[in-house]
Amino acid sequence: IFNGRQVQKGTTPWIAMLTHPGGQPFCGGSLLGTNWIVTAAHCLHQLLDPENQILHDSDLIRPSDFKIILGKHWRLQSDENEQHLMVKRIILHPLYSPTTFENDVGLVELLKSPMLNDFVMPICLPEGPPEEGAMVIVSGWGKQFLQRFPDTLMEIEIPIVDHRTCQDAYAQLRKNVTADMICAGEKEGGKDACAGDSGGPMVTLDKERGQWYLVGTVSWGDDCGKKDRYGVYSYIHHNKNWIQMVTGVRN
Amino acid sequence: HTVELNDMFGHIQSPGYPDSYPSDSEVMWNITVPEGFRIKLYFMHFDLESSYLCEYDYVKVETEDQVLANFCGRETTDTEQTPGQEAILSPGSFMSITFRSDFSNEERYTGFDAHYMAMDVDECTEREDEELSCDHYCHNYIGGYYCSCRFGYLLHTDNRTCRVECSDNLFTQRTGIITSPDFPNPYPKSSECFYTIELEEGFRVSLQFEDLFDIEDHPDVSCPYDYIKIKAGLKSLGPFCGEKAPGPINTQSHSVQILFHSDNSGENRGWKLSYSAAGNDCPVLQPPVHGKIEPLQAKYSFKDQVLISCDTGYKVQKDNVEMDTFQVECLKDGSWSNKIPICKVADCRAPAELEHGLITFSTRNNLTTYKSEIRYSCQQPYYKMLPNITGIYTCSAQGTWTNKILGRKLPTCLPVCGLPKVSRKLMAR
Repeated sequence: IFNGRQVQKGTTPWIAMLTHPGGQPFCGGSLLGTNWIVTAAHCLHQLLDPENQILHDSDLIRPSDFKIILGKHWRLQSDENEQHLMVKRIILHPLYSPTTFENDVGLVELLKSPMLNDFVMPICLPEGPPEEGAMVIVSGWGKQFLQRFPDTLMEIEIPIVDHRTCQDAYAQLRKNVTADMICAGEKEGGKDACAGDSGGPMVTLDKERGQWYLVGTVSWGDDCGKKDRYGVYSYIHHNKNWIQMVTGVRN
Repeated sequence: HTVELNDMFGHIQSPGYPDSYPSDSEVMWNITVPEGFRIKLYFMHFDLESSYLCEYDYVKVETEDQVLANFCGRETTDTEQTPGQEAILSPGSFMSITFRSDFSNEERYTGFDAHYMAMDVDECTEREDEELSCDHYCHNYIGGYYCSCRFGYLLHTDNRTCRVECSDNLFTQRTGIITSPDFPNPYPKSSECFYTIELEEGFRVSLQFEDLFDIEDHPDVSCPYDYIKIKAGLKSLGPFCGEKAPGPINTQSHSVQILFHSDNSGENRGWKLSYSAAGNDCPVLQPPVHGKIEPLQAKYSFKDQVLISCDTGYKVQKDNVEMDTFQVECLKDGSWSNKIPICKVADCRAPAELEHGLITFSTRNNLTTYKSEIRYSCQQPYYKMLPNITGIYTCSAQGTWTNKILGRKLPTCLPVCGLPKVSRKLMAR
C-alpha cells in the first residue's frame, strides 16, 4: 500500500492473508460468510509464460500449496488472535483472462470455519453499486514506497474514480478498463495499492445499514501511486451473482 | 282305404269327383306336416247327401283326439254343417279326413273338392300353458320358435326358462343383507344361488328373515320345487319354503353357506334376510389418567378396536415408546390384545444444538416437559439469527420444541458481516 497508514487493530476483521507454506504472504483476500475467501484470480495460479498466456489446470496453485490466516495484523510476526486455516478448493471466475485481467476474481473454500471474534468477521457483499464519489478503504501487506514491505497491515482511503476517466487514463497505455473493473485513487497519484496487495479488500460504508461492504478486490495498475495511473480493482457488484451462486453466501 | 299325405300342401276329392261319388265307400286321408305347423283345410266344392246329424254320408275332420268338424248336405242347417267358405284349422301338425257314403243315394251328389296347406304355428302368441311358453322372450320363425332372456339372465338347458348366475356371493362384513335375485320381484327360475358368509373365527353369525317370504311350495310335500337350505359349521338347516319365514337363526358359526334353489316354474317373490355377527365379549375398559378411549362403549366384543389417546400435553407411553395414540383390539377369546398404556406428560427432551447459537432455559431446573420454554440466540455480535425471530420455543403437546413462526424448524445463525467491533473514524471526504 503506497502512502498508507497503519490499520487500527480490529477495524478490518475480514482481511485474509494468503501465505505459502513457509509463511511468506503473497496475496490478500476477504472473508465471506464463514467458509469462503474472495481474492483475485491472478493470485491463484503460477506466473504464465508471457508468450503463452493460456491458463491450464496445471497452472493453478494446489489447495495444499497455501493456507489462509485470519485475524492477522503483523505481516510476519505472529498475532495472538490469528487463525490458520487450510484450503479445501479454489474456484476462478470462468471468464477470467490472465492477459487482460478481466473478471480477476477467485474464491477459496476453507476446509474448516474460523471462529468469529473481534478480529475475524466477514465482509458484506454489496447490495448495489457504490455511491458516486464514495470514499473507499483499501488494505493489505503489499509493498510501500521504495519497494519496502510494511510490518503491519496498512490501508489507504481513496475516492472511486469515474469509469470513463479511468478508461481514458489507460487508453494511452492500450490497456482496457472493462465493466467488471472499478478504479480508485487520486489524479495526482500517491495513495495506491501495490504488489502484494492483490486480492485484498476495497470496502466502503453503507450508511443506511451501517455496515461495511466489499466494493472490489485489488487487481492491477500501471506501477504504483503514479499520476493519472489509478488503481484498478475487480468490481464485486458486477460478479456478485457468480459469487453467490458458488458460495451461497447472503448478507 | 287310407291315404297318407305328408306334403306341405295338396288337395283331396271325393271318389269320382267331379262325377257323383259311389255309395257305400269310405276313404280316409291322414295329413301330417312337420312340427311347428298346423293344417288349414278349405273346401272349394261341397255337395253331399244331407241327413240328420250327417248319419248317412259325411266328411269328418279330426285330429288324434278331437273331431274338428262333421259335414254333410248342401247348406248349413241347425242339424247339419257344411264347410262353406270357412277353413278348418288343426291345432297340431296332424289332421285326418274321412269321407263316408252309405249304401244308397236318393239323387246324384258330386261330393267335394278340398285343399289343404301347412301353416306356421306362432307358438309365441298361441302357447298358453306355462309349461311350454318362454320365460322371458319368445321368437317365432317358420316351423318353430326359440326363447331368449333379459339382460343378466342365462337361458337354461330346457331352452325355455331363464336362470341367473348367482353362485359366488361372498359376504365378509360383520353385518349385511342377503336377498333372492331381483327381490322383491319374482326370482328367476332354474337357478342355484350360493351365498357364503365368511368371517373370522370367533364370530357367531345370526340370521333374521325380513319383509316378505314367498317361496314356491307344495301342500303335501316339503319344498319339492324351490327351497332355501342353510349350512353352518356342522349344522344343516331347512329346506325352507312357503310363505312363513323361519324364525331368527343363531348359527353359532363364523362360516355360513346358504343355498337357494328354484325350479323351472312359478312366479314367487322370494325372500330377504339380514345377518349380523357377534364375538365373545371383552372386559369393559377404563381410560388412563389424562387420557381417553374411543369409542367408549358399555360393551365390547370380538374384533372391536379402541383407540387410546391422551389429553393435550400428554403422550401415550407403551414399553418406553411414546406415541400419539395406541390401539387395542378385543381378541377371539374375549381378552384385549394389550394392556391399556399410561399417559405421560409430553417431554421435548434436550433441545437440538444450534450451530453458533446458545440455548437458555426459562426454568431454573431446565424443564423440558409440556409448555416449558427455551430461547435460542446466536453468538453475538458475530452471528445473527435468521429469520429475525424471538428465538422462543415452547414444548408442544406433540413433544416437540415449537416456535410460533418457524414451527419445529430451527433458525440459523448467520455471520454478521461488515460490522467491526472497533469502529473507525468517520470517512474523510
